[in-house]
Amino acid sequence: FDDPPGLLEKTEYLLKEWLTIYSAAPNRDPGKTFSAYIHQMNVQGILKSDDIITRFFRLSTQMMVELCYRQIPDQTQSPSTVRAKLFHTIDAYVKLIVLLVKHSGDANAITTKTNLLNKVLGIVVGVLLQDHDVQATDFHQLPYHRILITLFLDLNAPDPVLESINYPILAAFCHTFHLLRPRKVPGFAYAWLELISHRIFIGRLLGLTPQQKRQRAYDQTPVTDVQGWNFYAQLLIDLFKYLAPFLRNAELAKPVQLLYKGTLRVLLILLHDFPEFLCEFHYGFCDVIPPNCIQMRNLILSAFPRNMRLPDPFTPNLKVDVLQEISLSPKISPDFQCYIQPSSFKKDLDLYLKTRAPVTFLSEIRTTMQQSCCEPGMRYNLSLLNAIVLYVGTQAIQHIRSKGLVPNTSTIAHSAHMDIFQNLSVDLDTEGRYLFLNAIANQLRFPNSHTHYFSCTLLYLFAEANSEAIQEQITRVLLERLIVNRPHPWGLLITFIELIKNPAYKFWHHEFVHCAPEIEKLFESVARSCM
Amino acid sequence: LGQDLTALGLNLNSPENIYPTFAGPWADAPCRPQDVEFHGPPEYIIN
Amino acid sequence: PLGPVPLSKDHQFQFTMLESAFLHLPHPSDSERIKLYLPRNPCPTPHYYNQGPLPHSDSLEFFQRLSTETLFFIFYYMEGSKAQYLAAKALKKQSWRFHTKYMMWFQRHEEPKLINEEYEQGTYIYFDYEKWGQRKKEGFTFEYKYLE
Repeated sequence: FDDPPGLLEKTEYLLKEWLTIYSAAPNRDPGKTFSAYIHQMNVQGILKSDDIITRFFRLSTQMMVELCYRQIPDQTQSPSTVRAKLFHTIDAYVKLIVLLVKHSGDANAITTKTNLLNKVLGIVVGVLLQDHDVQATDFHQLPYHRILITLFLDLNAPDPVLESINYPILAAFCHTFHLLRPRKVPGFAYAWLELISHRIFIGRLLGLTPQQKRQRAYDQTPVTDVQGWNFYAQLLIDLFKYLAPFLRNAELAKPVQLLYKGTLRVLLILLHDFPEFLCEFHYGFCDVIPPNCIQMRNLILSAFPRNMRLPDPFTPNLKVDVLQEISLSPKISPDFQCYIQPSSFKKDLDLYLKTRAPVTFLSEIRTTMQQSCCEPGMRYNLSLLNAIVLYVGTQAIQHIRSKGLVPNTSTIAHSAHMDIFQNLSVDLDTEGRYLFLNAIANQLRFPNSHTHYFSCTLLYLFAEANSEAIQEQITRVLLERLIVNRPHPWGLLITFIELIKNPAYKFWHHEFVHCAPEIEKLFESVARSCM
Repeated sequence: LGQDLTALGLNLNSPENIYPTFAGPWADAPCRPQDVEFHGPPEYIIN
Repeated sequence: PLGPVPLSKDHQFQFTMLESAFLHLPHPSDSERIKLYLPRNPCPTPHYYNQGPLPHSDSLEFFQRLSTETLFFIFYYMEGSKAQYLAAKALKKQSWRFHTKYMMWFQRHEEPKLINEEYEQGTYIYFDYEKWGQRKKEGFTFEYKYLE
């Protein structure tokens, strides 16, 4: 509000001046003429105060946006011609921003430069949000998309000054993209996904040295440069949270289908190039992905460290118990224990795990997991449920090891931890049990201590189930993860193979295996492909 | 039953990283060499 | 209970906005530098035409199999790209050298008649990008300060 009189005209004049300068020698050395331009900005009073600078950027950004809205509907020229002209102007504006950031303060003034960048990004976000609100379905992503991507690419070009502030640059953009997440700005969703999956963005945030990769695979000395991974994980969670309500309704409308397919492509890139990232952050992702998104979840759970050789799950007589990797705990971020709330419940849980008392606590777990909301699919606090399962399991592993033993069918039984798991499998209703079994199955991943423990646990629950309904549900949870198209997590495969191969489980004697000809054929087909 | 993820236009068998030629979430094929920006010698920027 | 549920009002709004965004999706060129030549202009072709890049077409070995004129075309019309870089590398493998003043590629037609620390002199073939063709130049002095 209340821009000083004449500021709009000055801004327009200065932008036109810059465009003339930029067009005269766009690829030579804009820095040479930059000093003269700064003098002009000074003369016009733009650099007089923080308030004026802010207004200058706001007005400039709005001019870029208005230009796009005016030009885009032009049917007299081809879309590529229209875009080329728009980009010429926008790219020039972005180049101005980059130079201002780069030359703000002296060469070592990291804070000054970062503050200016954050200011500009904040202004772009503000203009975008307002535009999105006002224009609604007429909102167009183009000017913002172009400004943000060109700004990012230019700020990541090889330059010693920009290299010295690269981390703050990445942090600023990640924060900006989080503010523009699809749930907040759905009209920007496609551009947003394109921004966060740009090859340069991915490379800058996730790229690690080979040594860092090896260190991160297991719970060893933490690697210092982890913030990029945390940032990217948050952005993916933003994406999954947006998609979740639409993906639950398995019939996807075309717009959602496109976004979903794009998401799968991004996940495939991550699985191929940065599997360690998916390994570490799988927990938070599975927390927000709907239970019916089986293939997408499998994609994440199939990740394994690149320096690991997975034993062929179809090897006859594969002795999982003797694999070296099952003694190693995988690194998991974020700390899932913080989801066990309230703190009084966590205290009670720890007390039960320690003393196996009071017995009444077991029903308290169930009621704590249940939410007051009665809407279908919303009756359980999924974050809490997942956290309890993983926490109890990891505590069980520690407990067994502290006795000098290794987890197996015998050592996991008759413990406070198994009390909880068995009680939940019996006490929960179908919906709750399904979510509970899914939480266990989400830990069936690459060879590690969690995969091994939870594989044993699932098989133990099957063997000790007091009703065929529980065995059927365990089978269903495994089967639905197996019948979708690849990939399939290693832990899932070895668990199912053990279930159908080991006569102790009497799998083929169960009625549900033969309940219908199609089901019988399905099991036989899956068993054949597993054997 | 999900999709055939090998048919999304990504070279999943590549021994090298594939993100440097990732053409975006809507692309059916990787970037061509002319689509990948390269910071070469400044003398090459003739136009 | 974990099956499909009707969208809430909030989610319905989000879908409506996504639907309208679907009508003007980002274009591949939106995330790329401006291409002075050969801008992206999607053109439907018969399905039996090659729809994607040839395998290994981003390798130096592939570029070395291209004709010299193709390499020059890539160099001048795809500047700032990996393709330009690979074309330059391939040209150098064929003993072409870039003159940074004339911005042209030169190749010795014969052993230079004179070589010293600062320049060599002799007969060269060069590619004139303005006339688009190879030319021969006798008695040309190639100063090393202009050698890329």
